Amino acid sequence: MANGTLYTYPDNWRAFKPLIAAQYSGAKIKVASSPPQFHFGQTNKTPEFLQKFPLGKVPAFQGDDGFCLFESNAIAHYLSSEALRGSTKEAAAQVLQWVSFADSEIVPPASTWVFPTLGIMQYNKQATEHAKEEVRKVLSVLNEHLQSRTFLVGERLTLADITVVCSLLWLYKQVLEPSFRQSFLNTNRWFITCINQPQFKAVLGEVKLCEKMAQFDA
Amino acid sequence: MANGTLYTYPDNWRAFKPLIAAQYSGAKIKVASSPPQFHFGQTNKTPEFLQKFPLGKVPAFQGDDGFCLFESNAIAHYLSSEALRGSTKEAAAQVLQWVSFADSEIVPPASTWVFPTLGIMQYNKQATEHAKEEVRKVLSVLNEHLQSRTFLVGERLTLADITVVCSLLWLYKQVLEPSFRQSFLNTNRWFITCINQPQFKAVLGEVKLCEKMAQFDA
Amino acid sequence: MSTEYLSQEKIWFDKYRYDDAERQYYEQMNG
Repeated sequence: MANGTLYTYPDNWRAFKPLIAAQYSGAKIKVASSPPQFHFGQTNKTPEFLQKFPLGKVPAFQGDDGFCLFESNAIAHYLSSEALRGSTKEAAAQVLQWVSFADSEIVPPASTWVFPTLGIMQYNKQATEHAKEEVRKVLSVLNEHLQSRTFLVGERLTLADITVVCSLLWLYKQVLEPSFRQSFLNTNRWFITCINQPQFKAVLGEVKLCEKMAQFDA
Repeated sequence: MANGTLYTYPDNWRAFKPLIAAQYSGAKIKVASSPPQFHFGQTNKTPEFLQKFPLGKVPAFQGDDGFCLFESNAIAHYLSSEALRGSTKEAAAQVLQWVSFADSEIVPPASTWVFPTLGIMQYNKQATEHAKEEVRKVLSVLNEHLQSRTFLVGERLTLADITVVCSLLWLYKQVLEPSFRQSFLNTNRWFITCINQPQFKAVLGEVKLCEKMAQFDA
Repeated sequence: MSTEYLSQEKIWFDKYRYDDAERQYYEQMNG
């Protein structure tokens, strides 16, 4: 079993992916997210950290056996069980398909829409409106796919569900108010099914869905 | 063996990844990249294409058995052999680490720098200068890593090398002139070793390294 | 020819700005 330490800052949605995967696989993960174990902005700039993790980015994982890994998708895959990775060649490829989909189709518009509401980025009306349309398209693709499915790949929950749910978290918490998400009933049902799994709750706690679309925080 | 049809437009660096992987695994791939088999901008907007590939993006793969897959990294992984995917859990995770690295750390700055030189995007001095610094950092991370290694993961070529080489192709062909790339000897050696493999040549043909950094094409 | 197709690729050109902003936000949050 791949036990070890995950370096991250608190509440990092990218770190939730490996942590939820570990809940399913039974991997024992120590989270180093606050001093003295880890101080984001300082520890990850030290020579010893950069020697192990050359980009200085988090989440970063070090196994008890010394094996080091960066990039959250790789860490989540490493900490997963075979079932989570996809038990056939086809399922394994479909898991990677949805993992790529999350990074290339969800993260960019989700960041564009949500960051200004958190005060992380300047608000830009045109960029936000475009991002809303991109998000609508993503939710619609998922809604179609989940029309006749409970989970994204095969009959059981996989790393595909964990990855796509985590990439949608900020959207569902911050801006997908009921009037916006009402057209995507299958996607909503799937998202709620996942976050109510005990393995998700153990990491995410109670996820409160957005009631009123947050506006940008000037 | 996963034989089938790859839909793409000609000379698509994202399609090169599965095609090179297939050269190693022996998968038989028919490329549909020009009429009548496939007309980019038309075929990928038809209902039957969108029914199989809901995003309408290419490359897209359909196996002779009907199995459909989108997202180039998933297709490349599916068409790979076990050896290319990484034969141990650790190696498989490291392959995914470099695949993620290519998409998140190389593709954005590489596109920002190269696209204006191809005349397909407005030139923006500040963005280009920033992209050059990011590319320098990427080449340096690879240079360090390849100090004592022939390939990125383990002792043999894997999907990590195929993916990272393909994401660097436009840079090495278009803007990494000798004076720029001379500080990254290990990366250059590794890149040339890969493109000279017969399986790469079969897909890429002769790759001519940039002699003079292309400037933006006003 | 292919460069004309290339222009239709979906690339997150601004990714570095979002990465930097997110990093600064969480660095501040973590004091």
